[in-house]
Amino acid sequence: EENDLPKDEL
Amino acid sequence: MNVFRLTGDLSHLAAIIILLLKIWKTRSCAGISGKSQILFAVVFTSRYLDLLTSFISLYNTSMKVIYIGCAYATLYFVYMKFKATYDGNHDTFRVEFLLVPVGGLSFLVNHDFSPLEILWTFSIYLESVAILPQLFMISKTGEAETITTHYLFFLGLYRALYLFNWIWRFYFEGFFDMIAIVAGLVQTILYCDFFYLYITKVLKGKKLSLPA
Repeated sequence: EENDLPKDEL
Repeated sequence: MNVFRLTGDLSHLAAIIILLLKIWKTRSCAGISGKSQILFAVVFTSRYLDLLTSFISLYNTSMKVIYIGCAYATLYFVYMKFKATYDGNHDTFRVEFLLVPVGGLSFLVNHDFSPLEILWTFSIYLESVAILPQLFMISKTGEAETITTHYLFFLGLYRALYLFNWIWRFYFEGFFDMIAIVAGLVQTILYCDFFYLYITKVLKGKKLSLPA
C-alpha cells in the first residue's frame, strides 16, 4: 500500500 | 518529534562519534569490524538519497549529512589511514549472506515498488543485521575494548529508543510503519546478548570477555 507519510525519520 | 526519537538520534550520533574518537585517539581500529562499517555506510547511502530530492527540516538534513560523513570517515580510518591496525583475520563474516536475502526481501516486501522506496526498504532491512559482523568478530576474538562496548551500547540503545518512538507515534499520531518496526525489533533483539554482558560486566568495571 502507498505509504503516504514522508520519510521524516532518520 | 518526540523525546524517544530525539534521544534515539542523539544516542546514534554518540555511538558514531565514540567510534571515530576511539580510532582517532588510539590511532587503532583493533577490534572494529570493517565489514559492519561498510554495511552502515551502505545503509546511510541508500536511505539518505532523499537528501537530493526533498527537504524535511534543517535537523533532518544536517543529521543525515553528519551520519554519512562520519560513516565514510570511519571507512577511511579503517581501510586507509589506520589500515595496519585493522584485524582482518577476525573480521570474516560473510556479508553476502546478509546482502542477498536483504536485497531480495526489499523487492518482495515494501510499501511501494519505486526505486527510492525499495532503496529505503533495503536500508531498513540491512541496518537490522549490519551489526552481525561486529558481534561475530567479538565472539571470535573473545573480548572487546571497553570503549568499543560503549559504542555498541549506544548503537543498540538508539533503535531500542526508536521502538518507543513508534509506540508514541502510533498512540498520538496514528502513524506506524510495519517494515521499520519489525526490522527495528529484530535489530534490538540482536543486541540483547550484548546488553546483558554490558550491564553485568562492563558497568561493573570488568572487561567484556566472552567465554571463549
